[in-house]
Amino acid sequence: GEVECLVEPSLEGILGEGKLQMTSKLKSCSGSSFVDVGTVWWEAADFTALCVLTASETSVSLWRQMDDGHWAVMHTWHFNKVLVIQIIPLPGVRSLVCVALGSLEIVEIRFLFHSSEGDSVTQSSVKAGKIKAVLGLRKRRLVTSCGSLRDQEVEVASFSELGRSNERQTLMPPEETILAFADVEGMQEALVGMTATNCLVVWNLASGQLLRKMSVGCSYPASVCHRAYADLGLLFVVLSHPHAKESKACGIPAFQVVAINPKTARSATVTSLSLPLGSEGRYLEGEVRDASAAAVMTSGTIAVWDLFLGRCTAVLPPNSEGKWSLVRWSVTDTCLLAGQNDGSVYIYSYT
Amino acid sequence: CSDSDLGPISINWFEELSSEAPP
Repeated sequence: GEVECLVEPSLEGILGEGKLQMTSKLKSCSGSSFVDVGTVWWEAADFTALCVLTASETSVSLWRQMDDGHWAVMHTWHFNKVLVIQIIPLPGVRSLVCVALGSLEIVEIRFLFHSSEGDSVTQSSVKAGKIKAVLGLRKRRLVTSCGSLRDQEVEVASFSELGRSNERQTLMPPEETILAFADVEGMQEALVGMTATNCLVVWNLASGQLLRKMSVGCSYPASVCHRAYADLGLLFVVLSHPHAKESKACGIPAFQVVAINPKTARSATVTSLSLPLGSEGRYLEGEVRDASAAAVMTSGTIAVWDLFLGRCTAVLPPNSEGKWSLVRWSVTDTCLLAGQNDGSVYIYSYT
Repeated sequence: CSDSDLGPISINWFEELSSEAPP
């Protein structure tokens, strides 16, 4: 099994406006590394709490902080035939976990539950196929793209509080492979997708119409769109470039904010977010939540940026145990989960 | 970026594109 431990709070990672303070450390006693981490509100007969999720290739565990401050594993779901690739956050959903399974690409998406009857953990398959991209949307919906090019199928599935599938709606596919989705803050019925050739597509979720396909005009291949914001008649998108060539590493920002006019399909870079002078490395992986972006850099450092200020607000260098490999925002957005390859997850408050 | 870089901006772009796009 897995063990818990609590580390005394200490102050780390201060730079300019942001403050990262470590509050807890969770450690898998098997020492196997986590492929993903996350948070979920969990309701049970005897507690309601914001819990931490850790995913290794063969299991997903739900951790709860006990009254004395220690963390304990409440439930573990095991996977024998397919590996866990990622946890899929579901905005506003409680007591339900969504995971993507597969090897090189996602082949199945499952919901994970805990049944009070017999105290058992259960799983149900939501979608199977060659899944290229998936995103959990508000109002208990999940959007997926399967296949590629002309055979592509883009679908929004809605589900009940118990995770049962209610209805499925097809979105008109673009004639390019979708590699990432992002919902649009400020415009609930809009959804954007990023294609393999760096085109941004916009759908109307209510009608399923494909409204626009626009080039975002950046030179890095297979950029990822993390988030979109609709304001003042423009779409602002936050992009990262995990597949940019190493040789260009010095000049590649971790994130870029690009403004797009959907009426004319013209775009312009608003700001480029890079590490402060003296820090090295390029973007490895990261997450954007509200107006904050966090990334693990190839140097093993975590950096946090404020998208409104347009600058790096905190840097968390590798600690004495090793380099960082994962970073995720908590659903409360004032906490950051930071993972290392030895199966450790550190919880930081971010203010 | 300036408005001239991006062309004329419409606050109602979502509704306008929805009325123009094929169903």
